[in-house]
Amino acid sequence: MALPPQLKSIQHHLRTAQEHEKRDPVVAYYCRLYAMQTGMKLDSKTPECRKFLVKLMDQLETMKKELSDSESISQEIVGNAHIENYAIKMFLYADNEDRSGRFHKNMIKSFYTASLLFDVLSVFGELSEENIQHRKYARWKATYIHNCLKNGETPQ
Amino acid sequence: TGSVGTSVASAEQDELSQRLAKLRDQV
Repeated sequence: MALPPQLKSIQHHLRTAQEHEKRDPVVAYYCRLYAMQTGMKLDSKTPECRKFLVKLMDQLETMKKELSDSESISQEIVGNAHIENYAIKMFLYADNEDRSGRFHKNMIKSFYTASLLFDVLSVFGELSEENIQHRKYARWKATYIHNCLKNGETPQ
Repeated sequence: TGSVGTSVASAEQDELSQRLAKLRDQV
C-alpha cells in the first residue's frame, strides 16, 4: 500500500521492518510499532492516512499473534533489550569498519539502520543521553561517509 | 455534514488508539 505523503518520515522505519521480516521479526515488529505511533501523531485524520494506519495496525496485530511465543513481543521490557542490543551491534560493526578505514555501502547502511533503531527505542520511553548521542553520531557518519564516497573523497 | 464527518473521524481515531493500547497491553 502506498505511503501517504504526510507519513513520509516513517518510510525508512517501515523499510527497515520489511528488511527484517525474516531475519529478525522482533525488529520488524517494533519498527512497525514505532511507525504506527509516529504515524498517528503525524496524521490519523485524513482518510488516506487513516486507511494506511488501519492496515498497519492489522499487520501489527497479526504479527503479535504469530510471535506470541517470543518474550521479546509479549514483554516489552525484553523487547526493549532486544532492540537496544541489535542497534548497538549494528553501530559497533559500522564503527569498527570506520576506525579500520574500511568504507563501503554496507557500513553506511549499518550506521543508518542503527540510527533508525535508536528512534524505535523511543516506543519504550525516553531515550538515554547515551542513545541520543549514538543516534546523532550514527546518522551524521552515514551521511558524511555516503557523501565522501559519492564525491570520490576519502573520509577522515 | 461537517460535524458528522468530524465525529466519524474522531471515533475511528479513538478506535485506533484503543487498538494500539490493547496491542501494548495498556488496557
